[in-house]
Order: sequence, then structure tokens, then C-alpha cells
Amino acid sequence: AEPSDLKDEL
Amino acid sequence: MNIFRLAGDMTHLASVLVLLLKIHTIKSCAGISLKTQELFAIVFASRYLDIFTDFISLYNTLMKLIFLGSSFSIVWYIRRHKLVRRSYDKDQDTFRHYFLLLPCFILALLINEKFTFKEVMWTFSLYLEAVAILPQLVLLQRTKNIDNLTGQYVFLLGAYRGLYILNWIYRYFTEPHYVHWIPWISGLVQTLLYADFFYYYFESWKNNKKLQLPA
Repeated sequence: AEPSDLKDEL
Repeated sequence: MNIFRLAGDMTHLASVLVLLLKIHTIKSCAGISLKTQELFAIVFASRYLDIFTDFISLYNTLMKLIFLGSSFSIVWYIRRHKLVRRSYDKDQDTFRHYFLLLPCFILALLINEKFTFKEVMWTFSLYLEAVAILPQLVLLQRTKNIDNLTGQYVFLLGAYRGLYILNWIYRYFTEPHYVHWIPWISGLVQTLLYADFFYYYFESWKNNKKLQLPA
């Protein structure tokens, strides 16, 4: 996973 | 997506539905803070700037649309709807919510993962969401008779935040390179703000009494 893939959260 | 994340999203969705139910069917927003609702609308508007540029999943896009649409329609209802606005506790809902915007924005400019427009706005939305419940909590303290729907609404919002923390813990142990200090700390602060409310919510539930927060 990419270090900044929190964007899949709401 | 793990079970904590899904449960968190569902409680968030349920909280919005409870609030819309109260406003739409009972035509009342008594005990609901317009200030908090306005902050939530700003939170979603600044967080979901990527809605038309980055496609993640149908679920993700739909939920974003729901949260954007519901938050703005709730604000519209309280401000503009003939009956609903009459039930608004304007004199009690006095928190100076505008004063939260600038500090959150400055903090987002200073502390972020990447200094780009979208990233700063995303970080701003995290900081703002962490404190957006404050006007609502202050209003609850001032409300003599907290009705069940209002209590459930705030409870579901708090539960949503708690479940997101469990989701982060789960992801931390199951995904590589999963470290995100900014959302974690602001999310933790946000959840802690509900601690006091949770205490009195469970007390009233245990003793089968009406919910009331000490002033």
C-alpha cells in the first residue's frame, strides 16, 4: 500500500 | 474494508438518518445545534473536494454524496424551513463557531502531510471535524429536556468516531506502512470530546432515567 491511502475513508 | 470501518460508516449514516427523521417527520430541530451542523457541512465540503477527480469505489462516492447532501439539507431545513426554524433554540445555541474555523485552517497550513491545496483542505476538514461537536455539546448541557432522538443522534455520532479508531488499529496491524498521525490524533481528540456525554448517556440508560447533562 501507498503511505497515504487514507483517502479511501470517509 | 474491515468490519469496524463498515460499522463506523453505518452508525454515521444512522446518526444522519435519525436527525433527518426528527427534522423531516416531526418538523422539529429542538436541541440541535445549527452551529455544529454548519461546521459539519463545511467539513464535508472541504474534505470531499476529490469526489469528482479521484474515483475510489461506488460505495465511497455514494457515501460522500449522502454526507454532503444531508449536511447541507439539514442546514437548509433549520435556517429556511418555516416550521423547523421555529423550533430552533437560537438563544441557547450561542457558541461562537466561526472562531473555530481560523485556528483549524492555520493549523492545517502549518501541520499537514503535503502542502497542496487539496491536502491542506483535507487536513483542515479533519481538524474542524474534531471540534465541530462542541456547540452541540454546549447546547445539550443547556437543554432541560433532551429528547430521545437528539440523545441517540449524538450517541451514534460518538459511536462512529469510536469505531473509526478501532478501524485504524485494525488497519495498522494488517496493512503495511499504515501510519497517519494527523487523522489519528485529531480523531482521538474528537472521540474524547464525547467521553463525558457517553458517561451520562449510559447512566441514564442504566437507571432508566431521562438523559440530562450537568451544567
